[in-house]
Amino acid sequence: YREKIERAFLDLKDEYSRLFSAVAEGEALMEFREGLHVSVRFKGKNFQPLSMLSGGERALASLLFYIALFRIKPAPFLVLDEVDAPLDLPNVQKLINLIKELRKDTQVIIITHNPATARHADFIYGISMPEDGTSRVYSMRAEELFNSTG
Amino acid sequence: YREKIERAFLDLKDEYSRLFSAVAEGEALMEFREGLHVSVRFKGKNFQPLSMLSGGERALASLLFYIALFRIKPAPFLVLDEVDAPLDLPNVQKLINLIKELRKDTQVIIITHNPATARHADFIYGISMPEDGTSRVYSMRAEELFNSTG
Amino acid sequence: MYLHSILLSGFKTFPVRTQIKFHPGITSIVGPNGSGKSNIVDAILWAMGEGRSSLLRASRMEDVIFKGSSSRSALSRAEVLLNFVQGEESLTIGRRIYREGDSEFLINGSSARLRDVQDKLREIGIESREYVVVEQGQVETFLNMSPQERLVFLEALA
Amino acid sequence: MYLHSILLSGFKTFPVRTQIKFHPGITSIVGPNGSGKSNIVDAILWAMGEGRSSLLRASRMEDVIFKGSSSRSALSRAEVLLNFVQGEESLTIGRRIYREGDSEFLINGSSARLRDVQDKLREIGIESREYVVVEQGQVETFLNMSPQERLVFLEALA
Ligand SMILES: Nc1ncnc2c1ncn2[C@@H]1O[C@H](COP(=O)(O)OP(=O)(O)OP(=O)(O)O)[C@@H](O)[C@H]1O
Ligand SMILES: Nc1ncnc2c1ncn2[C@@H]1O[C@H](COP(=O)(O)OP(=O)(O)OP(=O)(O)O)[C@@H](O)[C@H]1O
Ligand SMILES: [Mg+2]
Ligand SMILES: [Mg+2]
Repeated sequence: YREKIERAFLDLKDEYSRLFSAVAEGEALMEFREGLHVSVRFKGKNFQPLSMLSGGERALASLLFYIALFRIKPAPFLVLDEVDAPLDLPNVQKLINLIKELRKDTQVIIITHNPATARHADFIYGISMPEDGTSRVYSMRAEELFNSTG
Repeated sequence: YREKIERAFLDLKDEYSRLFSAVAEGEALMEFREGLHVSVRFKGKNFQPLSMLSGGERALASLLFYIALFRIKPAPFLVLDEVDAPLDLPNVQKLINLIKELRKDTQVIIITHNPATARHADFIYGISMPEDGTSRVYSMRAEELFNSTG
Repeated sequence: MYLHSILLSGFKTFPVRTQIKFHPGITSIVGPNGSGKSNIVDAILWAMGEGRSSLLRASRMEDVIFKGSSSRSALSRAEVLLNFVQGEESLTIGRRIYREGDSEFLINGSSARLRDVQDKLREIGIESREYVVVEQGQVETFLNMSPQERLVFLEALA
Repeated sequence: MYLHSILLSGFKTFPVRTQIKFHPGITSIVGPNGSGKSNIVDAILWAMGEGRSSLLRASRMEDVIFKGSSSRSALSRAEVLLNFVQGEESLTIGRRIYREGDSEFLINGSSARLRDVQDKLREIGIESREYVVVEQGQVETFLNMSPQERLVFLEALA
């Protein structure tokens, strides 16, 4: 058991590290001592306590962790609710590319207000709420999405 | 003193209520007993505990509170850091209109990733960070904003 | 197995029996603030056995039952079914709750216990709810966890 | 009085003395993740007297001094000046911190205490920091506060 955990740690450490330097052009270090310690630095910057990172940097570091997990051990689905809210457009694009890589093994359901994110999906559902506090679901196509968000 | 607080409460209660029905087409109630209690409901829905509201509804209810405060007693400036992140496009537009009403008495500084928000500003500053962990500030015009975010 | 469809009935803003079909690949869900998108996520978490009502933005578990709106009266029960499919195989995990507080789990229509549901989910590759759902506003969770708390992810991998 | 300009020197990602001019009306600040936008907000809060380093995303107050990057070494002091203007009148509120921990406030260049700064700010209509700044991720603060905590807003109005 202990061996399995150490093995999982090494795989995760490598995968996260590789993703971080490829996507964030930075560096990520993980340590396993009484728990899972993480330290990251972004391009051109030094290592800093996680609390000093920006909102978008924290979101990206966290999302890359999920992507690393799913690359090692995909689960049948992954639900992401408005995870792109703090990201700038280039980082949204990076997230989308990573999600697209996951899609052969994992069904990704992503809730978003960002048309840039939504249009890369294979299927789009619109949820609306006419006056009566009742949700209605209808499928949409990418062109309709752009018309409705004007 | 006690009278001043009660007076402030009544002004705030009225202003918040009026704003909420005008902007959110819902209803907002405030009570002053051992503290400031708030209850809101959105169009077509019933009153619910605040915790059950959606992310965007909570953001809007909170922002309308700030707007109500500033309509009663404007401060010289108001800084808003990515407050539009959870809002859908129609709600972003409502926020912008309210901010525009405040601008004669209050200087509003709004940080955003949303070009729809940024383009309504009188002035736009872009912050960039070339490779060396050092922030650079430059003024931008609305047209440049759209080119850079593509 | 992939998530083929979910059925919501009386759950939060879904008083009307609503089926949502999913497909392999990427599905995007869009819509106005308060329209019910995160409620769908709550339904998935709830059906998978979430026991902490606060994680579903509810004070008590019965709060997930449709409480009425300006034009509909409150309902007395809520039900969510998750249907997983792989080729010819089909697995349906369900959960029901009644306003009096009784709640039950179902696997392929038969009554089951929470632990049976968790075992079944593990069988199809869902180690834990944290592994498969990132809730709204919770994207930084991994960073905010203590080093000890993060071990659950290593356990899910092992 | 309106905020005419801020000067950042050695503060977080502003190792180089940087002046940002503001105008009445609406100013929008845009830029990539991690470029320094929220750092400007932290500078404004800090110069106005924020004493809780955690609200500035720092563990200790000295953490706001530029700590170096891949191509620059760390600095040993940070300074922020906020210049308010109304017609001919001008008011500058400043704050400095040295790596050894000493910190001082300045009003129009002269040494001052925190309470002088707070009095000055109240004179120009800034009742409290909470009133004029909504930090990133803090938009729901008002809703999350207890009814008692919310009284600070009534006090600001009274
Ligand atoms: N039991 C219930 N009965 C009726 N309405 C409910 C119930 N529980 C939650 N709601 C309503 O559901 C709405 C929230 O829905 P949800 O969180 O899914 O919105 P959303 O589409 O995710 O919005 P956002 O884009 O703002 O995140 C709230 O208006 C809330 O009042
Ligand atoms: N004392 C310091 N010295 C050097 N760099 C620092 C210091 N304090 C913070 N930083 C860096 O500042 C960056 C965060 O900047 P900031 O929060 O202003 O970004 P932002 O533009 O608001 O981004 P976002 O759009 O993601 O919110 C982090 O990369 C952090 O490492
Ligand atoms: Mg939501
Ligand atoms: Mg920021």
